[in-house]
Amino acid sequence: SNGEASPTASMAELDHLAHVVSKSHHETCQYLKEELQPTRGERLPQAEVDGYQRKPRELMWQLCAVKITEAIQYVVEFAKRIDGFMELSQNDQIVLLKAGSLEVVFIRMCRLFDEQNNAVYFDGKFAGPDVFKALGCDDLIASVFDFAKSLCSLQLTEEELALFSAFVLLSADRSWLQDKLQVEKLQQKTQSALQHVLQKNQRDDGVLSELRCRVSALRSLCSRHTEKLSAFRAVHPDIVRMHFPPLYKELFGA
Amino acid sequence: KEKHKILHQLLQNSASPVDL
Repeated sequence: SNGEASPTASMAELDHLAHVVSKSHHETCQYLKEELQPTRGERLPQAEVDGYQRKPRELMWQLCAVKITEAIQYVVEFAKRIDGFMELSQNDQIVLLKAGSLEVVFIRMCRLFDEQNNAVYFDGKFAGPDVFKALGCDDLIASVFDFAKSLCSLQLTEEELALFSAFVLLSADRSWLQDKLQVEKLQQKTQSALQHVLQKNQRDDGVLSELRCRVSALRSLCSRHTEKLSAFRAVHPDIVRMHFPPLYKELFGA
Repeated sequence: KEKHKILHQLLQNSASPVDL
């Protein structure tokens, strides 16, 4: 009643929260798993892999910036539909999205990941890490693929993924938040709902702590993405200024 | 707000440019 999270939140409240977050995730997930099912398992022909590898670095960066930006727009819509998010100040909404939207894109990537072929759905087909060679960030790409693989291995349901995404987005320890306490309450409630759903699904007790460990991996991926972007921008400032999506620059440009 | 113009707009719009 006073907005406090668990233990006061009842099972019915947690079920309701899980339902709402799950529905928001479903409505904003960009691709339904079923849509991709027919192409899953298909390997990209070598000629197409070569085509990506031969692209000039600037063009490949631009393509990836566009794809990331598209995915982030869906994450913004997801955030808007999370209970309580739009009641936060606009400053805090922006702080949470700036820090967390790419993290959610990385989480969502595991839905579009083909574990057998180590490939992710990109530009209309399943692509392995070699497709991204022209970016000149092999280490970061390898880490992103490793992250997707490790998250896939937990075999989370869509509802669990939705709640984990909301939990990450509502991180109360982001710098520059005005109302940390309110974000903390929302995050705590989301964590309780996630815990509740994991229990309901008879998941191992360790899954929640596994997921908490993944949070630091996500942060590391995002800060490495920012470093790579800075390095790229230092060499190609005009490409970024003129050809990168404005939203991408707003989020990562500084 | 000026610095985050697009994000601001996306948050304000009830329907965003994304075709959901």
